[in-house]
Amino acid sequence: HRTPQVKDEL
Amino acid sequence: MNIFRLTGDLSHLAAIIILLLKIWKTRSCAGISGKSQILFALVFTSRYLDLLTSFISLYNTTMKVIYIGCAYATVYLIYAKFKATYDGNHDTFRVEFLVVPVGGLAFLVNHDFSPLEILWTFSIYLESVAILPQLFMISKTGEAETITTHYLFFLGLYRALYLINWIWRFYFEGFFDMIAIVAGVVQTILYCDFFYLYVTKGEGRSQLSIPT
Repeated sequence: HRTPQVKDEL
Repeated sequence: MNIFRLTGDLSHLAAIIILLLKIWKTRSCAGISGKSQILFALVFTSRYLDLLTSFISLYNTTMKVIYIGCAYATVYLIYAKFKATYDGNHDTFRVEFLVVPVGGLAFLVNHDFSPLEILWTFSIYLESVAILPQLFMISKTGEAETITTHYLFFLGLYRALYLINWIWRFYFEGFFDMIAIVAGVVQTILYCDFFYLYVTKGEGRSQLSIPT
């Protein structure tokens, strides 16, 4: 249920 | 990047700067919970270790360095430089009751059982409750300096803006992170009581008095 993504948020 | 996340980051930065300047200018940390500030330093340390492993953008790196630097500077001012003004008698929240359950939860509920991911998850869960010692301290003293209420307002506003950012990203990018969203909702809810007092009483009074 989570889109694989680079952690680009602070 | 969208306007909600940018405004959220700037609100967070404003909160951190407001607090640091308040302590530096007044040379006093009266009314400030050192425990919350230690928790925030822990949050940034465990979340931003990826500074050493990956580069996202200049903005991302710069903000992370500023957050970590300000967090440790604030802790230093409270526990070292202006230690005489630290109100330890009212800063009595048992933070082990936060760190231990949050640490356990990070091991049980996470997206990936890797060290960096566990630490990131720990930081997300910890951030959602890190303000509790500060809110607890204000409820014990029954008041907060106006500048402290502005600090709390921007700090609470930042994660509320992130919630809107996540709605935006889900709708436009299909981005969805249940852990960040749930923790963000909890974090924002903890400020609701304060937000109400800030808006209803902030204008009239010099001090925000929270009914104990």
